[in-house]
Amino acid sequence: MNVFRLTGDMTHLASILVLLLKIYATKSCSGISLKTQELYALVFLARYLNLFTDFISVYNTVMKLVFIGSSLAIVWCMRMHKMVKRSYDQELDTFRHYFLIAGCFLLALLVNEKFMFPEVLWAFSIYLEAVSTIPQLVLLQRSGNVDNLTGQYVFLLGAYRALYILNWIYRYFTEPHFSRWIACVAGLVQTALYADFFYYYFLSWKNNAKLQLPS
Amino acid sequence: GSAEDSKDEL
Repeated sequence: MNVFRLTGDMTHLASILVLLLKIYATKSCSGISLKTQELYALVFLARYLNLFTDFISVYNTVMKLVFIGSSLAIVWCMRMHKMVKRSYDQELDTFRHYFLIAGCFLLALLVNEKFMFPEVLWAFSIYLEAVSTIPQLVLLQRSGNVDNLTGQYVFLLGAYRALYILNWIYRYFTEPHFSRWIACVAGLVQTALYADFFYYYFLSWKNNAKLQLPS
Repeated sequence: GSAEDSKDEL
């Protein structure tokens, strides 16, 4: 564990807590893409299959349970909670995320570290996570103004993977047989997808203005 | 190999 990875995990956890705060405090999920939340739940379920078979550390196990539990709770909330689901921007959240799932699964079958079931699923979860935020970014551009908590949520979500890239660079130089090119390339793509959001988020912070994404 | 230890990250 290094400072980049720990900070990355804490940033990821913070993004989930901000999203839970938004939904719980405002009883609203306006501006949040249900499709992105479903993709994240799938990412965690596909990646953390080894939760009960390979014990790595208490930290690792606890965080996996938190990520799986929170992502499923958010999907449940947005689908079933009568007050929350009323605020869901159904007509704006129309990105065809099933194509992302199919595409990532096909890619995982072709490009993986070992053609074994757990490895293919792990690669699938890495590729899927890289594109999971697309429905959310599309929704933000369509919905124009973004409320503060939603903006902070998306910012933290993007920032965590950027910190993971620093973690991979650090491990590459400090660990002899470290090779994580699948996660690294996918992480670069994932972070690059946030580039224009980061730019407008920075502008809104610098000018102390409301976050506006050009539609 | 890399496949085993790649599971130490979240």
